[in-house]
Amino acid sequence: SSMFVFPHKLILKTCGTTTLLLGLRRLLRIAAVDAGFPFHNAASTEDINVAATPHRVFYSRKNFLFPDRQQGPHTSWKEEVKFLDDTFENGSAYMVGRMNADHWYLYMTTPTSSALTPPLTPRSSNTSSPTRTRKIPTGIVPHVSGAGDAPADETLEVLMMDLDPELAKQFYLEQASAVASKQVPAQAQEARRAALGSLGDIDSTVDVFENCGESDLAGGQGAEIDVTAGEAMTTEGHALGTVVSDTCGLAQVYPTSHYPDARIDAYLFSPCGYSANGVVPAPDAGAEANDNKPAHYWTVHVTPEPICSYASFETNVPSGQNGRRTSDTIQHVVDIFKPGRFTVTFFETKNKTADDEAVPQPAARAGVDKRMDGIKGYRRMDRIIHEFDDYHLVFRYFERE
Amino acid sequence: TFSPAPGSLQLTINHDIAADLDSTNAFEGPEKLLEVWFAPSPTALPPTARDNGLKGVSPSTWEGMLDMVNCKVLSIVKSDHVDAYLLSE
Repeated sequence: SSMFVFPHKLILKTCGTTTLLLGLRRLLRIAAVDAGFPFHNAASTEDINVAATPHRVFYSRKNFLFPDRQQGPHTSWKEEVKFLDDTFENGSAYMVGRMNADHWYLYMTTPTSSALTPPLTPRSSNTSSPTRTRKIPTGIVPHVSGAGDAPADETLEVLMMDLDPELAKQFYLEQASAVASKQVPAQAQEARRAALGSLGDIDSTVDVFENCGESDLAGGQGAEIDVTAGEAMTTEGHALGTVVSDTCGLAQVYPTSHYPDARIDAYLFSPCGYSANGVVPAPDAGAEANDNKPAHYWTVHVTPEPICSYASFETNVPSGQNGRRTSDTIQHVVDIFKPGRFTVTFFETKNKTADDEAVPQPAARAGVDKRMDGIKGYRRMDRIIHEFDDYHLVFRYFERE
Repeated sequence: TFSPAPGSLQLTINHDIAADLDSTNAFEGPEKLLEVWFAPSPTALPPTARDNGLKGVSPSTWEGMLDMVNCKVLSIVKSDHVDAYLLSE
């Protein structure tokens, strides 16, 4: 599982039987109380139910393999939608793809201006009931300088099923350990340094909390140490995760040769399974020169067991950055796992030019790029395009030829 | 505690969790994905928001939420623009 925290948004992607939506109301409370975002459902932050008003919300997933083993509201899409509808106003739920095969679900709220949606009457601050009865409005964002200059946003997600069994073995602890043992220590060290982006060369610091408790992790009580000591104090899971990142090819999705500031944090689970997060600063966004240049992320999660083999890849690195097309990225990732079938979802903001409504400009949209239909070794079975108020969504489904 | 220089990255490893994690019982591949925006962009935070918005919230505060989700923090890469949490399960 992974979480990405930006100043203005949070992305949480969780695996297995985690209960993601059960953390939603706590998230909204944290956003109000600890981050200071506006709220409209309570008189003050003292109210136990206080919840920040989000600008917008997305919740999505592929159909589960074992829905009956899920917990909380995650046993069915219907229950998840009910939970979200009970929480938010302005929500819409969609199913994309074949009902009798791999399909994908999306719930999203639509931003509305405060002029259109007046704030709800604040609740009494002395109530202590944990049962919230009012829905949280979305989209009420105060106008501030720069609000109209929101950068383009795009997200690519590749969900792969039925992984090649031989390639899936890379993501087992036993095999990864064998691979690591064949590397001379200097090579292993070099692989880790490459994956972490030569931390020692960029004025970075490794902050290690050995044997720390939760409060220590949070409070930043760990000792600042140099990179050499940090390498020695890594865990087996992180060390082997780095080896796997390098040997399987994931470290080359956004290679440091093209993205010199990119970083990877990977972990190999026991007895198997793998997760990695990548942070990719925008080109030339070095040091203090580009405070407004965003960093992007990518994340991978792998479940290699044959009975439920699955891998996901997600990124918001803009297509075309450093000359790399989205179709190149998809091909690279698919070649790592060689799945029997996979889906691709691509979200991108609409062109906000004045003539956007009158003159559609499909050629300018990466999501409809025909090259994304031609992944070598696969036949595209479906391509479904959804047009929302401010986003395009393109869903594709591929099967091995 | 310390403040990394602009442009730098900081890796934090939670050894308590990451050293002895057993994922034998994990079985379901497909993930759930939640994305919540509180402002249209990092440069459009409302005036009430603290410096750095959500990014200014401490990891321990997020841990309380992640406990409800059944996830633990394995490690964190902090950058100027985004903090990337690698989680258990």
